[in-house]
Amino acid sequence: AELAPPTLNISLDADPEVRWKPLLTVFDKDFLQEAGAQVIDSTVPKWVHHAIAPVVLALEKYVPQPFAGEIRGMASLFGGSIADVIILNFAYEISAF
Amino acid sequence: CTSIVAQDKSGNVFHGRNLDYPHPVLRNLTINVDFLKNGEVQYQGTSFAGYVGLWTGQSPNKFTVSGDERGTKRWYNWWKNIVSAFLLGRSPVSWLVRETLEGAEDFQDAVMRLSKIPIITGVYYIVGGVRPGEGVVITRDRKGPADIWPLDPINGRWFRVETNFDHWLPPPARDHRREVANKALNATGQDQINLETLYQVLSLSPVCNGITIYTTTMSAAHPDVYRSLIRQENCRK
Repeated sequence: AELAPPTLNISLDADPEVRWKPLLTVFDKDFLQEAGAQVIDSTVPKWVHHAIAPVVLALEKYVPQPFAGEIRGMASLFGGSIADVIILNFAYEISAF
Repeated sequence: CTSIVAQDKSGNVFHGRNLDYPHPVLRNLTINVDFLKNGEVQYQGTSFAGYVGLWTGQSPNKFTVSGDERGTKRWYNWWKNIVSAFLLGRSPVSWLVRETLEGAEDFQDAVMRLSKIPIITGVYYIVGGVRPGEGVVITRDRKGPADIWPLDPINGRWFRVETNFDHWLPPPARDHRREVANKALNATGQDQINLETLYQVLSLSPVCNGITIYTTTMSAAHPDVYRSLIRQENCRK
């Protein structure tokens, strides 16, 4: 059957670093980490992933607000690396390369 | 992806989209998000857990928007994307959707922003409004619009279908989504188009296919009827 996805309330009045916290009421942290890794593996060749991770990390300071804060908050929520969350959020632009 | 914007005989504007992506795990990551300010929904959309941009959304009583991938044959221009992103500080295409949903006053303002604000790489933005004639497909280059393709209901062009190819060019011979959607919309007719019949068009093969993650139907003038459904086996060939 076709299912409606879960609905989350994200408050724009909350700090960007914490506003995506409601994700953890719906998703398991380990599942999010594993799913994120799968998406990266299917989008970015492994050697490219290893090569660009430190570069992406260095470029974090160029990401504008509120997206920078939200990405940092996501990485902290999932326990993943900021570089990987940035890569996930640039998946379309990376695949367009 | 496939996006459709259509207008019925009474002037109601409907907008639907299929989001296609070749990774089934996204079905388990799909979420609807209500973005609140002072406790009220300012805008809403459908996205994936971990992703801060939006490819589908609506600003209630103002406009709806979806984004479809625009491929480029000029792969050797990849370095321009990197310059766009980091040296020129341009936005990813899905961040501009969110910023527009948050800041645009109305359909016209949204179309201006989505047409003109520089982005990292090309894309198709499909926008629906609340008044008759408010529907458009914007073909985007990095710097600005490559083409603006509005509804023209007075001359019988009451719907627009966008998949992943420039509308003025024929799609690849193997891709029949545009043809099937056009045929189905013409068979439905302007007097029968509504969110349910639009959903049926978006459910036809190959418009809906093995990599369709979700289908959204929406109408900015009726924000309560916003609906996204995760597509399952029945959508596969």
